[in-house]
Amino acid sequence: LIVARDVEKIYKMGETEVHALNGVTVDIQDGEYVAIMGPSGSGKSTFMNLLGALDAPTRGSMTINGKDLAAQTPEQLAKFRGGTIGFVFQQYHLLPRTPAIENVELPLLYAGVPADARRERAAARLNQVGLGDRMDHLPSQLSGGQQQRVAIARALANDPRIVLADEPTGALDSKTSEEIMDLFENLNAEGMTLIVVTHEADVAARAKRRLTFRDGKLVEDDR
Amino acid sequence: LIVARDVEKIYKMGETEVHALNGVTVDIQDGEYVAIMGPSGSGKSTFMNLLGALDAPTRGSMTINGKDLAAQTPEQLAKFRGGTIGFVFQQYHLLPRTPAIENVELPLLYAGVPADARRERAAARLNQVGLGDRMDHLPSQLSGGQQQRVAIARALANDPRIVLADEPTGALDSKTSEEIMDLFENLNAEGMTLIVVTHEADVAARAKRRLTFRDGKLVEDDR
Ligand SMILES: Nc1ncnc2c1ncn2[C@@H]1O[C@H](COP(=O)(O)OP(=O)(O)OP(=O)(O)O)[C@@H](O)[C@H]1O
Ligand SMILES: Nc1ncnc2c1ncn2[C@@H]1O[C@H](COP(=O)(O)OP(=O)(O)OP(=O)(O)O)[C@@H](O)[C@H]1O
Ligand SMILES: [Mg+2]
Ligand SMILES: [Mg+2]
Repeated sequence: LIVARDVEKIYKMGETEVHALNGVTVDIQDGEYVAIMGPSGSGKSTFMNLLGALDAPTRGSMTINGKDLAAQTPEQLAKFRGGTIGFVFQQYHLLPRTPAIENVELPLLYAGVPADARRERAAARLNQVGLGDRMDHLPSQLSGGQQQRVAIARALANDPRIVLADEPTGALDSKTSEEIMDLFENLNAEGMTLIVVTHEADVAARAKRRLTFRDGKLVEDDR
Repeated sequence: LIVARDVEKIYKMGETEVHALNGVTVDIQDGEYVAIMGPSGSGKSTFMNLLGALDAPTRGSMTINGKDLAAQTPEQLAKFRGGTIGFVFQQYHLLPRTPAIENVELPLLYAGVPADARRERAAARLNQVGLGDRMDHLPSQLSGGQQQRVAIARALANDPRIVLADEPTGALDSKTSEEIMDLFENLNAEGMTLIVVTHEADVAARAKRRLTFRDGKLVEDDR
C-alpha cells in the first residue's frame, strides 16, 4: 500500500536548511495498524504529511496504492486524498467560527454527498466520539479534548481506507482516550489501515507494529 | 494566596446555557505544587482561566493575593497578571509569523524590560527548554512539541510568582516531558506556586496535591 524509499525532507529557511527527514525507507501493508514514536522534533509529523500526500519529499520516492506522489498533479493528489485518507492533525486545524457538525461534514461536502446524508453521517460520528450534545458549538466554545474529538470525527466522516492520526489522544483523559482507541481499533479490524503518532506507551502498545524516529531517521521497526 | 468560594461559570450560547463550573470552593497556598485532573470537558481550563484572572466567575468569588477579582478593572487585572502570573495555554496561543525568540520576549516587552536584557533572558529560557537552535523559527516552522516548549519558555520569561500550566507536556515525548517537569519543580522549590492541569499519571504524581474535577465540580482533593 505505502512504499517509501530513501525519503528526505529539507525545509529551507533563508540561508539555512533544516533536515527534517534524512533517508526513510519503509513499507506499510494494506490494513496494518502502525504506531510511530520518537522525540519531539524527530520528524514524525513531517513523515505523516508525506504519507497523507499533503507534501512531497525533497529527495527519494513515496508511492501510495501504486501511485508515485511526485508524478501527480495537485488536483490529482487532492482527489486521491479526499477519497482515501482521513487525517487527524496534531493541531486539529478546525475551521474557526464554524459549528462542530459543519467541521465534520466538510470531507463529505468535498465528496459531493447530499445535505441530508451529510448531516446524518456527521452527527453519527460526533455521537461516536461522545459529543452528541456539542454539535452546534464553535471550536472556541469547546474544551481542548472536545476539539480534538471533533477532528477525529471529521477524519472518519468519509469512511476512509487509511487513517493518519497525529497524537489523537494528546488532549484526552485516559478513559476518553481508551474509547477513541477502541473506535479506531474496531475500524482497523474491518480493514482500515491505521497509522498513529503517539508518545503514550499504552496507545503504542495497542498497535501491531511500532516505528521509532530519531533525528529524521527510522531507527527501530518492532512487531 | 488563592481563595475560591462557590465559583460558578456559565457560558451563554443564544438560548442555551452551558454550566462549565458548578460551585468550586478551594484554597491554594503560596508556593504550593498542585495538579488538576479530570475528564475532557469537566471544567479544568475554565477554572485555570479564572485562576489566571483571564476571565471572571458568573457567581461566587475568587480572590488572589487578597484582591477580589470581581472588584478590579480590566487594566488592573492586566497589570496584576503581567507582574505575577505565567500562563501556558492548552492551545499554546503563540503569535504566528513571529519568531520563537520574540514570542518569548513578549511578557518582558509588556513589563518594560530594555531590549538587550529582553533578548538575553528570552534566549536563556529557550535554551532551558532545549530550543537554542530554533530561536528564529516561526511557529509554523516548529514541530508541535517545539511550539509547546516555546509557550513554556514564554510563561517563565518574566520570573512569575505563579505558573498556571494547562497540559504542558501533552505534545512531548516522555524524556522531554521529564526535563520540563524538572525545570518546573526546581522553580517550585525556589518558591514559585505551580498549578498544572494534566491527564498524565506520572506528571500528576509529582505534585504535592491533586484536585480532581468532574462535571464542573471539585470531587477530590488528595495530598
Ligand atoms: N465559550 C464557551 N461556550 C460554551 N461552552 C463552552 C465554552 N468554553 C467551554 N465550554 C464548555 O465548558 C465545558 C468545560 O470546558 P473546559 O475547557 O473547562 O474543559 P476541560 O476540563 O479543560 O477539558 P479538556 O480536558 O478537554 O481540555 C465543556 O463542556 C465545554 O464544551
Ligand atoms: N516549515 C518548517 N521550516 C523549518 N523547519 C521545520 C518546519 N517544519 C518543521 N521543521 C523542523 O523539522 C523538524 C521535524 O519536525 P516534525 O514536526 O516532523 O517533528 P515531530 O517529530 O512531529 O515532533 P513533535 O513530537 O514535537 O510533534 C523539527 O526540528 C522542526 O523544527
Ligand atoms: Mg509532531
Ligand atoms: Mg482543557
